[in-house]
Amino acid sequence: MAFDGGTLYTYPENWRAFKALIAAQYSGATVKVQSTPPQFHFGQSNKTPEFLQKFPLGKVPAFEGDDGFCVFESNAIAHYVSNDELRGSSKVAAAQVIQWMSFADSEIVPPASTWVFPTLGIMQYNKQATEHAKEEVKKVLGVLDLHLQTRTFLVGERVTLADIAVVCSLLWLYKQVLEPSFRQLYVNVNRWFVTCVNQPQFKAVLGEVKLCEKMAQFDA
Amino acid sequence: MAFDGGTLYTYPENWRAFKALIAAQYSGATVKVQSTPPQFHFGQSNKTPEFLQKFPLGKVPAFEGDDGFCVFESNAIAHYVSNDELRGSSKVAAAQVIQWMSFADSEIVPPASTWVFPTLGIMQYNKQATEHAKEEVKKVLGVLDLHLQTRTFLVGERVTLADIAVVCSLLWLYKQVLEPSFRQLYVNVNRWFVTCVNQPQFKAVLGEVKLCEKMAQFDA
Amino acid sequence: MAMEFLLQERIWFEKYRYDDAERQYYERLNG
Repeated sequence: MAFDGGTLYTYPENWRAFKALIAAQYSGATVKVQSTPPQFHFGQSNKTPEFLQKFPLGKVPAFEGDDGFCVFESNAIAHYVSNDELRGSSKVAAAQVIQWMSFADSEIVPPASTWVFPTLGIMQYNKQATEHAKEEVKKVLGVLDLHLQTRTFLVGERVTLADIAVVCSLLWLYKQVLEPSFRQLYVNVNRWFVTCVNQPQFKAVLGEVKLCEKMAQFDA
Repeated sequence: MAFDGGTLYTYPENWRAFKALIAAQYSGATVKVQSTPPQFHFGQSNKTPEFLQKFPLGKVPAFEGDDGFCVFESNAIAHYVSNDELRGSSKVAAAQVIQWMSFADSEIVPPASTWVFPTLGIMQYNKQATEHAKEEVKKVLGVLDLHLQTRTFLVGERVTLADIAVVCSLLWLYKQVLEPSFRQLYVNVNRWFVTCVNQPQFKAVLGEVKLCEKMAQFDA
Repeated sequence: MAMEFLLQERIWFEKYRYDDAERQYYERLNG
């Protein structure tokens, strides 16, 4: 059955949902978003028996195709609404796309959240954890910078799910804490990040991404 | 370039490396393992400039194809050495394979590590964290049990990377702490797990998997 | 508002501690 479209359940401004929405901009898939009441009320709608029957973990983002096919986990949803170009058109490219998607989840998301959440006032600030997270972010940006020294995009010559996933996992960092003096070292990452978010398909979902000017401190 | 084989760098008994090795048993890929001195000495070899040039994070498992193609992140390696059957032969199946691989990393590995590491003497025991992890594991096993009520394998009718990834992420739990009284509730998961580890391709890599008889307590 | 939702995310904040402990364990094991 040819895939035509479906509904993405999420809360507003969910960077994990952005992955699928940007992918759909490239693939042309029709993805309807339900993220605000009355259609979808995060915290209630995802706890109803009907939702849990389709998505047993009750997590968002969650995707339901017009054909009834249900899939959860943001990388799986983004992969499903993509096209072969985004997924990696060769075995090597497909493996590299999965490599960077895993890299984003396992190496970027934990330290990025540890550093950023206290500045949003949603988590207790812990100096030691924040300092450690900063060092991990530097390491991650260093790996990306080296890789992007000779490349425009992470895999091959065009945007793939790798770029989409890593950009989305870096969004909060670039918007909230990577002030110019911190990010100046990573010129290739900055160039790559700005190139991506200025692509019309990214802009259609993210709008204008303003890079952080002053590192946000924790919001006591 | 047709993929013919390569070398997997890891330390012995690394469940993350098992994913690629079991996948290779199904796909027929020739994967040479380097996990012990003198070929590979974990803690030293993965810190050499030569290794870091290929694998900038210095993490294992790491894979280097005979053609020089290098890939890190265990899911990407397993995906690369697989065949289309294992990756999911349709768009729907491919998305479900990625869904369960992500599920293993995000929903199983954290509570499994929290519960098992203190019993191996890897980490300090923390009663509250362990009790919370046990509840998380129960939830995860419940989701899997419901899914496997009407299925032999996680995706489609045959073993895929989804089964391989989730089995490998559950290995320590089943060997170390899921004693009969704890796991008796999850009959479908037990049946599925035993079916998988008794497949010749799993057994070739894992050997005999003895299910835990007595929940290991933390190793003071 | 979206900030509050972020807290519902399952983030393994302690991952680095587990990664470090696991690495040290296997480095010791492999002497």
